[in-house]
Amino acid sequence: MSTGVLDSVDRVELCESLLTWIQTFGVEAPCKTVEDLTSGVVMAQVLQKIDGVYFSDGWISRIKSEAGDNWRLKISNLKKILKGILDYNREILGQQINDFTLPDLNLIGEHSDEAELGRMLQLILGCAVNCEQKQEYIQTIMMMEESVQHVVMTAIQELMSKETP
Amino acid sequence: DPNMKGGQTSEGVLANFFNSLLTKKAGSPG
Repeated sequence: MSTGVLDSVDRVELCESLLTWIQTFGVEAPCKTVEDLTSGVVMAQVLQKIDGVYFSDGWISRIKSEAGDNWRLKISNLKKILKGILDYNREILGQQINDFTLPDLNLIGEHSDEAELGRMLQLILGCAVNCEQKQEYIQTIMMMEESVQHVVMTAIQELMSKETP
Repeated sequence: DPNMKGGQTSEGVLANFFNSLLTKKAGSPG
């Protein structure tokens, strides 16, 4: 069954390209590998850079940085982050994401699933290119390798096709 | 040329897309 613009192979490529993109934020937590991202700590720090007022210190304090290999804690973190992203889209960006298959957080937390992590990072990408400081983030993407830019463009196009004001 | 799309270079397609994103207003479609 088709899952839209990106098939499952592309989703792994998407994850790898967005991992490269996530590194441009220069967050404190290590973010070199897929495993580095599955606790949600990096994602939370990136979201705080995107909008520090919405993703405040109070919000980020609910993300447990000591998740380690504890998949229950990881999934708990990921749930808070996904809810934050969806609320941010609705409350701040004024848009709903319909028909987008939301990431399977259990697969990310328990199995470091790249395709599902790619979906999560895609949603964060959507926040970055629509937020108030989007200019800075879009220009950073435009400085990246052409192959990465292509994947990022496809990811944004897929999201845009599923957004309704 | 595999990098050409509709008479435009791959680089041109990317630049057009991201530039249009820069000028897109919040909440407006594509």
